[in-house]
Amino acid sequence: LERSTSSFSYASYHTLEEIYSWIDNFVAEHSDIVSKIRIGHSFENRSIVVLKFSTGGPQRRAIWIDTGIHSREWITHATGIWTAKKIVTEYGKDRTLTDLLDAMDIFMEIVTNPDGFAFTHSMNRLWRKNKSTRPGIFCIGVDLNRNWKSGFGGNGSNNNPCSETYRGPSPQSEPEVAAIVDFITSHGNIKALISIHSYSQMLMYPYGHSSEPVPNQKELNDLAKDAAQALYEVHGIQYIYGSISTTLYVASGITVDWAYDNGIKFSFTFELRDTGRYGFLLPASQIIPTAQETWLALRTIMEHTLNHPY
Amino acid sequence: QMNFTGDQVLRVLAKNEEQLSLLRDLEGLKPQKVDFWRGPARPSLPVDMRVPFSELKDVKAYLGSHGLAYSVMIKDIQVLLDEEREAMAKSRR
Repeated sequence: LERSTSSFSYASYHTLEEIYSWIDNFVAEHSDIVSKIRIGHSFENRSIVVLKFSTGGPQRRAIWIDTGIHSREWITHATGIWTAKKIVTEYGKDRTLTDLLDAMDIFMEIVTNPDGFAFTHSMNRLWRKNKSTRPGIFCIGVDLNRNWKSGFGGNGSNNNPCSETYRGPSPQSEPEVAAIVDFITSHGNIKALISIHSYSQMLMYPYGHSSEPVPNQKELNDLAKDAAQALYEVHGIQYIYGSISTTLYVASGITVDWAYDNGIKFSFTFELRDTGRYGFLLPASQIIPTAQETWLALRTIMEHTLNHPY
Repeated sequence: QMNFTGDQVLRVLAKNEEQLSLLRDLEGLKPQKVDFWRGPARPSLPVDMRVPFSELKDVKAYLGSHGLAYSVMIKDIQVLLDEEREAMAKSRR
């Protein structure tokens, strides 16, 4: 296992154990600004861990970022790790990030689906769902991004347990989703939520379950445009942006719809690279370029959240 | 580890809603066989699907018979997975 975060290879993919070990080292090395919170456990009883970046103060306004809800999207976990490191290295140097962390907290869940992620390393690299089982049901797993209580059960989700978009028996039936819902709800002051997926280069906002524009559509669209432009300027990767239902497809019971319906105005979801060659098997050599460009988009959204309190 | 030797990812460009619908039908015709990496959404977006080696002939025939243009995005998934494993092992070393 890696001994410290300085010897950790950010340009490589890692197992769950390596990531959890990195988290422990990272928290120990940056204890003035980072702490680890265990918000629950997975179906197979693995810890669900969140990194908290804070310079102090109780229940500050905060930003939530999650990666890896679909376990085969390895580039998202790797981007999350790089981003976490970037936050601590830029604090005190980057004016925007420093102002942000002086006023707000950032929460990052790097492995949102630990059971699925472990399974991608041990059994099936292309596993997407979690690992929950139910008596009498042959197929395993629920799509954690169809299990949220917003438009649950509607179009773009599936009631067939064998489907990759199986929504589960009821909203928030999955412990991985329930843990986040409980945490964000009890926190009560999350102002932006960013859920990171891969691949196909998109930046989207609610709704997924409906083609009706959300009340803040113009502000979200303008912000998505700015974030996509910031991202493009790093390596020339073009993202399309818009609401989920009009940009990609109708999808019900998804994270960002739930966030928006629960008062988190700045709710976005990314689809990171690939540009059409590797899909979920993006080579590790592309981790850092992907993370670098994503950082600029994240920073744009975070800055807007800081400067537009509500 | 599950072996994906010979499995391919096909990129299909549907011209219209009718062709998208044919791709959606494929999911029903080959349940749990065709894994959509990018599902049939709208004609402006490509559809990527992983097809197991055992189904390749059938699926390509289906696409051909309905005039659906496709290219092979990944020729052999296992080759990429082996490279990925090797890169991880090398990084650890």
